[in-house]
Formats: sequence, C-alpha cells, structure tokens
Amino acid sequence: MHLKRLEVTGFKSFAAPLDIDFNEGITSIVGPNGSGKSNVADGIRWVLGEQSAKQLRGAKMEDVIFAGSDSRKRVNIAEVSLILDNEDEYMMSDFSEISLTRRLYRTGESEYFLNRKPCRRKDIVDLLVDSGLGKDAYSMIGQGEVDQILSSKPEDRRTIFEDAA
Amino acid sequence: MHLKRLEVTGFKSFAAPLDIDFNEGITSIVGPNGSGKSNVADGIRWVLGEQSAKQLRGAKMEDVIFAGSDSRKRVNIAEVSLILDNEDEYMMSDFSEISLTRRLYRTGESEYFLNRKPCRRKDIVDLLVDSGLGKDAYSMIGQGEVDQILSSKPEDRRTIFEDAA
Amino acid sequence: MTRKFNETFALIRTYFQETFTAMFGGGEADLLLEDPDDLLETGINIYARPPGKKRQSLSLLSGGEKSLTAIALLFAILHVRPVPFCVLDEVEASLDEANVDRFANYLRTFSSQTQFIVITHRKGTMIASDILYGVTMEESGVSRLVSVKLEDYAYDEAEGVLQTG
Amino acid sequence: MTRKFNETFALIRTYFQETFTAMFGGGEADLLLEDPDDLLETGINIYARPPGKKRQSLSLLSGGEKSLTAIALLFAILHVRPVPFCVLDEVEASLDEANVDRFANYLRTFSSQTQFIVITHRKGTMIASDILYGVTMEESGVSRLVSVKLEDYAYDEAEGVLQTG
Ligand SMILES: Nc1ncnc2c1ncn2[C@@H]1O[C@H](COP(=O)(O)OP(=O)(O)OP(=O)(O)O)[C@@H](O)[C@H]1O
Ligand SMILES: Nc1ncnc2c1ncn2[C@@H]1O[C@H](COP(=O)(O)OP(=O)(O)OP(=O)(O)O)[C@@H](O)[C@H]1O
Ligand SMILES: [Mg+2]
Ligand SMILES: [Mg+2]
Repeated sequence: MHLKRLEVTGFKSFAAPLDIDFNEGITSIVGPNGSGKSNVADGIRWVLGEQSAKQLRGAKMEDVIFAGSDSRKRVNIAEVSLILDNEDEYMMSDFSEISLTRRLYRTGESEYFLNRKPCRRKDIVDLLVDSGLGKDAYSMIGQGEVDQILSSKPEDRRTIFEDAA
Repeated sequence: MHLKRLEVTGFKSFAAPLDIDFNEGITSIVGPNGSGKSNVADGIRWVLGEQSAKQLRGAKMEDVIFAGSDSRKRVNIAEVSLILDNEDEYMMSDFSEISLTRRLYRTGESEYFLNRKPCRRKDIVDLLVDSGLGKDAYSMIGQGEVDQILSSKPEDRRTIFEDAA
Repeated sequence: MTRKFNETFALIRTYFQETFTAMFGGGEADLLLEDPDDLLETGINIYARPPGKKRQSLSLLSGGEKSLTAIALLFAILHVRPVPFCVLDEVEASLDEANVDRFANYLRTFSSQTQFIVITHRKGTMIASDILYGVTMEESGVSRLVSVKLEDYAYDEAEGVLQTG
Repeated sequence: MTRKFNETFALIRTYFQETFTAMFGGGEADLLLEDPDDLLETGINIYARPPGKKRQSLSLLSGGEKSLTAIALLFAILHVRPVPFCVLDEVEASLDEANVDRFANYLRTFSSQTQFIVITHRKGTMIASDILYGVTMEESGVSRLVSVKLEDYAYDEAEGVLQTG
C-alpha cells in the first residue's frame, strides 16, 4: 500500500484546487515560510479522520475551510481526497485502488466518501485501524514535534512500546 | 556597558580553557551539532547567577563541571569569568571594567568574585538587578525558546508587560 | 502600577506594529487588552496578519511565521526596555532565506544600541555579523574556539564540517 | 500483554542501538526498563552517548543531538512496527550538514520498505528525494504547486524565493 495522490480544494490555504502525485519512494515538499507545506500534511491528517481542530492548528473545525485572502473571497466547503494504491491488498478491501474523501461545509455538516460512495467516518477509521494505520502508528510527525518522541518522563515513554506492541 | 570577554574552564564541554572576545556589535558563534555553542550561552547565564540546574540542562548543578571524555579525565572545578566594559557607568560601580567570576567545586562549594575579590552571590545579583539586568530582562533567548515569547494563553502574556514596566 | 503597565503596553504595541512590518516586509500586527477595565488582571491578545493574508488566529500561522512574529515582539520589547546585551540561540532556525535576511538586516540596525551574541547555522546571520567564531570538537568531547572568516566558512555546502582558513 | 510488551521492547532496543550508530556515525545508545519486575507500569530510560563523549543524561545533549536521537528512535520503532507511509515535517531542521546527510542516506535505504513524504528546507534531504514539489503563494494567501528540479532550486542561495525552471 502506498499513497498515490492527494486532491485538496477549499481546505486551508488551498483556495484553488491542488493535486499532488506522490512517488512510491521519497517525495519532498519545499517552499518559503507560510506557503502551505504543513497544510498539505494537515490535509492528509484530516482526510484520515482527525477529529481535533487543535491538532490541525485551528480553534474550531471550521478553521480548515479557506477563510479568504486579499484577492479571493472565503469559500464554504473544504474537500480533501486521498487515493491509495492497494495492489498488495494491505488494506482490508478488494479494491486495488481506494479513495478516501472528506468534506466539511461551513454549516458544520461533514460528509465522508469511500471510493466515491457516501459512508460514515467510522467506516474510514475502521478500515484504517484494521490495517494498522490507527492514530497511534508513528506515521505522522508534525513540525516541531520530533523531540517529543523522547518525551521527558520515563513513565510517559512506555506508551510508545505499548502502541507498538 | 557591553560584554568584553568570556573566560571558561572546566565548565561543561570546556575542558581546555576557552576565551572569547566579544565584538561591541554582533558576535556570531557557529559550528557543528554538539560542539559547545549553547554551552557558551549557558556559561554566560551561569556566571550571571543562574541557580536552576534545569535551566542549564542539567539534573544537578554538578552537571556543569566537565565530566570527562574519551581522551580526558573529568575535572573537579568549573570556572567562568565575564569581563564587562563599564566606561559608560551603566553598572552602579566606579570601575570602568568589571569582572564577574563564578566557581563550583565538585564538593558542592561555590565561590563568587567581583573584580577578582571574593564576594557573595547576592553582591553580583544586586549589582545586575540595580542595572536593569535582572532575571526578567529579555536579554537571553535559549535554543528552541523563541516561540515561548508569544506564550499560548492571553493571561500568561501580561507578565511580559509587567516585567518591562 | 496600572498606569505604568498601561504606558508600557501602549509603547510595546506601537513598536510591535513597526517591527512586525519590518520583519514580514508588510502585513500588520496588533496587541489588544482582553479586558481594558481590569488592568491588574487582563490578558493580552496578539494579532498577526502576514502580507496578503486575512487576519486569523495566531495558531493558524506557519512555524516560520510564528517565530518571525515572536522575534518582532522581542524587538518591540527591547525598544521599550533596552538591555545592554542580548544572547540569541538559533532564534531564526525555522525561517526561510528571505526572512533570515530581513531578520539579519534588523539585527544590524539594532546593534548600534544593543550588543548581540548570536548562535546560528544560517548564512544570512553570519554575513550580518561583525565577528565570527567557530566552536569545534576536534578532540572529541572537548570544545575549542577557532576564529573564522566568512569566506572560509564552507560549513553548510561542502563536507559539513567547519572549514577554517 | 506483558509478554508482547517485553518482546516489542527488546526488539526496539536492538534496533535503536543500530539506528543510533547509523545516525551519529558511531557512539552508542540503549533503552532500559526502570523496573523490570513490573512490566505493566515500568518507565523507560533512554541512554545516548554521541561518539567520543562520556555517557550523560539526555538533557545535556545539544539541540541537534536530541533531534538526531529522537529520529534514531523513530526509525527503530518503524523497523519493529512498519507503516506503509510516513509524513515527516521538518524533522531535520536542527541538524548540521553532516548529520542531515546521514539522515538523508538512512531515509534513502528505508524508503524501499516505507513511503516517505517529507517537508523540508534542507538541501541534503532534497537531494535524497525521488521527486520534489514546490508550494508557493504567487497569489498571496493561495497555495499553488510547482514541480521543481533540484538544479533549478536556487531557493536558499539566491533571492530566497523558490526559483522554478
Ligand atoms: N482556513 C484558512 N484559510 C486561509 N488560509 C489559511 C487557513 N488556514 C491556514 N491558513 C494559512 O496557511 C498559512 C500557513 O501555512 P503552513 O503552516 O502550511 O506554512 P508552511 O509552508 O508549513 O511554512 P513554514 O515553512 O513556516 O513551516 C498561514 O499563513 C495561514 O494563514
Ligand atoms: N559537564 C559536561 N561535561 C562534558 N561535556 C558536557 C557537559 N555538559 C554538556 N556537555 C556536552 O556538551 C554537548 C552539548 O553542547 P551544546 O549544547 O553547546 O551543543 P551546540 O553546539 O549548541 O549544538 P547544536 O547545534 O546541536 O545546538 C553535549 O554533547 C554534552 O555531552
Ligand atoms: Mg510548516
Ligand atoms: Mg545549541
């Protein structure tokens, strides 16, 4: 299993639709301060079911919808799709390609899609957890968070080993 | 007032004596990871009276004494002197040059010197506080601490303004 | 006490608006009291709007934008409550090259009133310095000082170790 | 539960010793249970000894040494509990060039089993990548994607903005 493509529109600073085709090896994202690099990571985190606005650096989940700029009005829908290659059947699904989609309206309504068909958030989260991609996997390290892996107190460190067990 | 010179020996990674002559403008300190750059800042903080071992990244104050390396035995005394230019009489003292010295023995005994004469820690701290160089002045920003200036909660931010008042 | 607090607050606020636009090359910033009627307890809100963007909460700023805002606030405080010397340990680590240059320029102009001792890995900051020292551990575990000329400093491009003249 | 914990701990410990020496080009590291008789509650102590130095507590390591130790532990965990993809946001920001190169080399070998999406400002990491994307805000406040070839990437040397082909 690997990530093939991320499609973002209306999410954070992505007023204009943005698609990224990932390489199976190492894909690097570069650019000046404030250009939207960490927002790409937030988009991946969000479509995988992240429920905490704070983890996405917002106060409320509505903060992920493009809020406008000097030249553009704000939009009312944020949408992110993540296309996964499942040729190796790593994910518990018969599809060789899986697409996950999450949408949020400014009204507060959320929608989730699995291979373009409406589903519940639980369906996506269950699919991920069954495949070992639950929240406790060490698959995303945010900006400034790398030192937290060492965490300061010995008794806090054991959760790393419990998660991995 | 400005810093003229720092003389360090036996403090942290400075097994061999090290003297730095500061420029009145901008002095930059560069070098690879772990070479001892932040230890220079710790040396300045320590000679100015820092009492917290944790602020110097140690568990106990003895951690500031050179603990040995592959090629050298540990030493039993850490000593740092800071030479200040006081031509402008910024510091409440008649001397045009002031030297502050702090020494720590592995036995736990501390010694302080003001212009090479023994004094108490309180004498150095009082001299600094009277000159506006107390602990709350924004004169030292440690590695990784710059974002703390913004501090997360509004009520925590007021201390900045109280200190500066 | 409250009169003094209010005066200091107003001064830092004015300077912050100035240092922010200097650091970001535009945009605007502000400091507002949460509860102006209760000067003894009130918290302080910080607003920062990078050029071309809408005003948003501080938490949505990028890593580099946050550090740059913190640096701007630090400079504002140093304007209002000057100190003779200031030690900065890699405060510009998360900035891109354009922002490092603006930071270094500002440091240059500020250094006529305050002495700076700056620990850095960034070329822009080194170029702005009056003198450059290298700290190395040629003998492992023991720090030594070498004087460095910028043109000799091939540190980040070549083998990754300090090249001294 | 405890048997599984013990097995996982032992595996991560072995790999950590290996990844640490790969990251630091020498030295040694270890993980020890605070209280091996109480597997359900015991904390975990981390020991790290960069090459040429004496073993000291984690808190005395430098900023870069700490991040490198955290990265080594992350890689050890990924060995024991592999994930199909991993997103790293500027994890190597505080490393010097020599350490960035070691990190990038390790990422290269690891990328045969795990897909990496890396947000970075460092050349060493970019050079190790299979594909490079630039995120810019030519229209302020709106993120766009540009494809970048490394030789076109004059980002950090020239004007400090993304130079695209
Ligand atoms: N809902 C939103 N609408 C519009 N813009 C937003 C929204 N949420 C965040 N942003 C903008 O995104 C920018 C931050 O982007 P991001 O954190 O991805 O930057 P970055 O490229 O990672 O930069 P750095 O190198 O400094 O870490 C901020 O300037 C912020 O204003
Ligand atoms: N008492 C001591 N005796 C010997 N070495 C010490 C002592 N205290 C600290 N050290 C060593 O000093 C080193 C850290 O130095 P320092 O934090 O100054 O590095 P740095 O140059 O700032 O690096 P970075 O660029 O990674 O921040 C550590 O490797 C540590 O082992
Ligand atoms: Mg970022
Ligand atoms: Mg340091």
